[in-house]
Amino acid sequence: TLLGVICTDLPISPSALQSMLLHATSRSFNCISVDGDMSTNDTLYMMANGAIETDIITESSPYFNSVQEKVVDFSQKLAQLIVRDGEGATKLVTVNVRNSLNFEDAKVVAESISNSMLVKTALYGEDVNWGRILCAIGYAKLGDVRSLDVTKLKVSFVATDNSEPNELVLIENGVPQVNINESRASEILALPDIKIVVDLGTGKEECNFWTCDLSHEYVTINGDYRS
Amino acid sequence: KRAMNTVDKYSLYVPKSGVFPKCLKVASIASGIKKNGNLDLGIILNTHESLNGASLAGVFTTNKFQAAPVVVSKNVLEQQQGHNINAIVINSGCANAVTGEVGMHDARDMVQSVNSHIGRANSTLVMSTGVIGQLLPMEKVKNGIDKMFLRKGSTFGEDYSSWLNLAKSITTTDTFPKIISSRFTLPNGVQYTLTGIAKGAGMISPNMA
Repeated sequence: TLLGVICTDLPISPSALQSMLLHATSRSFNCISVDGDMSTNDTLYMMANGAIETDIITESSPYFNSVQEKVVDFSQKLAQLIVRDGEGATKLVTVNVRNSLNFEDAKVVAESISNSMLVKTALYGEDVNWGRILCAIGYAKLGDVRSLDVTKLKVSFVATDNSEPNELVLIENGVPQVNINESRASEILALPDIKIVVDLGTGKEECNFWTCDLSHEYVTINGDYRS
Repeated sequence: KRAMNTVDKYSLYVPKSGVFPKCLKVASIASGIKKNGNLDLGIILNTHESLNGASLAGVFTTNKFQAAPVVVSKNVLEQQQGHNINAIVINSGCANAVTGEVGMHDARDMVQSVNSHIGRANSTLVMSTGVIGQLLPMEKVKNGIDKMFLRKGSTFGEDYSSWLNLAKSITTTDTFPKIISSRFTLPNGVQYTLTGIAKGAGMISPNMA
């Protein structure tokens, strides 16, 4: 279960606060997955008590966007901590789907990869198994079939430690790269933070989704949770 | 073997200090819900005196089986239209989910108990996490709430240690408490603070609305 509370001392009207929280949630807490299971109790609150003396922030306030941006960034950091602590997790994985026809399908593709047990176990095993990623993209339940054009698809691992070459292309224009640099792949996959970039090439929208690897420990923890 | 050789996530991801919003106090206690005696009950309290109290927004699970605290809190938020919510009470160790009318009564009882202590009606929201399908040990929960408010010197604090303990009190299988905070400046030069706590390690794929 996810529970969270974000507090601020700004004065924010309830409707502006609700709008801000929804916007942030759709780009943070609703873009994480540890095991693909949705709880009966997931709840996130945001409280603004107005203890700071300044004009109340409403949707039309000149400061609304600035505060909302901070809340999005803040929510993403908090949400990522949950994924880092995923049961048995050893890696934080960012799935970045870009150049999508629309945001919704970018998220559907990112979520499909993030919830694939075979992708997650491959990441735990540090196995550069692009086939599983491709498979998860292929069965994603897209809202618009035009979002995926297999001849435009590009999939890469991107190093998160600024080492070079930064990008390891696995699939380009829908064609798997047959001569993948396996030693470079091993270096990238050995990092505690992994980034998978999927370029759909069908539009301009982008979604980031955060997941973790799946290890033996997950089973150990959840085999007898009730007791 | 790699997963067993756990990284010390606590030292990596738990900050050693923080900044916290003005006029917010928090408390936590080991009420006995958790069998291991760990912290399991916490309260966030707005102490800023204003006509409308604090504003509050919420997003909730879209699972069709919504736990009692979700249903009760949604009702409070709707009635208050996000105005004048001044406390949040949270327990871990028992989710109070799929517990029927008894669970609904217990969630309302938790809210009412805090409302009574702060002397404001309809001013508290509730969250629960833990095992599904078990009833809350309400005597322990209510005693815990009473102790937090009535203990000599009060257990409510606004310092780092109080917030860290609050973050700990809502954890279940988490290996570290999640707490972050930052101070920002508005274009008019006014400084404000964001502080966040969260919990979660498994059954995580939220779609809240």
